[in-house]
Amino acid sequence: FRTFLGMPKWRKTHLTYRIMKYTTDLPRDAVDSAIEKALKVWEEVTPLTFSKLYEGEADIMISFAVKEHGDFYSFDGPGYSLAHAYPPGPGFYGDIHFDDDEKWTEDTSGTNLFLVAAHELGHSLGLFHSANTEALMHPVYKSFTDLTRFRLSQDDVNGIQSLYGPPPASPEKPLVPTKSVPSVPGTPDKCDTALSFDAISTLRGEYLFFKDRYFWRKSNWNLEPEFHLISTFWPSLPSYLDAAYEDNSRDIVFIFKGNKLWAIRGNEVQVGYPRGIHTLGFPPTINKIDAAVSDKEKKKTYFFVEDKYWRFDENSQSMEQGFPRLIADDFPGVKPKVDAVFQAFGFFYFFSGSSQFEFDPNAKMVTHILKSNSWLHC
Amino acid sequence: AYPLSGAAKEEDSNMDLAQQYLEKYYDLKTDMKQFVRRKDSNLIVKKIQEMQKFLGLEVTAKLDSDTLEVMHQPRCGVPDVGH
Repeated sequence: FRTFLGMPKWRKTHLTYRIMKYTTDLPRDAVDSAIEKALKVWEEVTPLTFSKLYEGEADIMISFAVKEHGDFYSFDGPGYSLAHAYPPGPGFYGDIHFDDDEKWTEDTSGTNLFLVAAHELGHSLGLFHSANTEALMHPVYKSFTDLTRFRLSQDDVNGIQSLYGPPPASPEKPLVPTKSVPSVPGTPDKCDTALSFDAISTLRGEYLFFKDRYFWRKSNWNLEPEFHLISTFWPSLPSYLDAAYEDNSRDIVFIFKGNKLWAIRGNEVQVGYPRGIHTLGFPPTINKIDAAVSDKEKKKTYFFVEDKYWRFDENSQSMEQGFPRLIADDFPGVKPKVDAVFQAFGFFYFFSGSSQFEFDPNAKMVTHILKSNSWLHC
Repeated sequence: AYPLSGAAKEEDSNMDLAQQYLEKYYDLKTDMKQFVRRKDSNLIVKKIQEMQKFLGLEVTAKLDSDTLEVMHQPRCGVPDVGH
């Protein structure tokens, strides 16, 4: 591996990124997902974390462009140069440009956006090209027949860790416990047809299903969910939670129990928490909430309490007027009380006891009713 | 000027491709361009060897088919040498 001349690197471990201009080859959420996946590749082997901005200047500004696009390197039409990126630093440094004369795809039928994005992010973080033909940072694009087999080479890991070191927990203290909690009598059984949940949230593309003192961790890449004690990852968090939701733009998951809320980013419980839920604007009569979900497109967060719900505006950071409203009025078919709710693939998934309601917010109707544990691969 | 034969024409276009590639990715100084037209110029031979070594090719110092094939492959636009 090699770094850029002078070894430029970011002097902080939490970086921001913003997708300024999208390609028309893919739906926006496919581009978002490919970039998130590419960021995760580097997150997993360093202390670095990333959060997405929707306005203003981010450390890594990402855009698609063709031919001459305002920097020293114009693109060259289909083929040849696919993209380029600049080493860490202010302004256009750290930025990534993709050649939109390529055919960008989620699979390998064209130029796979995830693979190229992972390579270009290596540059944005300070890696130059590697002469190791197996390395992600090798300059010549190599497609994979099976993308699930993609792994960083040791050369890539050595390179990025020469700049930022390993993830916070060193190998002898695995950050992510390698084996799940053995199923012990008295622990919840994921295939129990009566299974219900305390809270559910997304977290950086994965899903966390909280129950009692435990949670199942499900990602799109592994069929089998991992099963952990909450305290393994977040020792200071309570168990038997009430609600949880992810604020995507701030890369934070908010956790609720009773009249308190905590904020976690990755494994870190944020300073200044827990706080009282009334800081969000709830009336004093409310002492706990049942479930919460944040719509990442509309930047609105919904809080469900018995048969009613409130709506919070993430931009103005305030509870909206005209609430609470009846759940039955705006989410027809969803049975109160709501135990948990999360958003995925544009739907809201509501959980009440052992039943799960897939709700289409555009059609304003329940599109499927399933067992609550359908996500846990029983 | 007499018309170039097919082989000579192809060799010429390979030379152009190599020259652009080496300028873009291997820091071949463009101001040397008029003197590196001849394929046996020491500088361009060195740059071809440097490129072949970096890209994991056999270092033949010639624009052989493997080398030409790799130069046609899609790649990252960031240089391999120089900054």
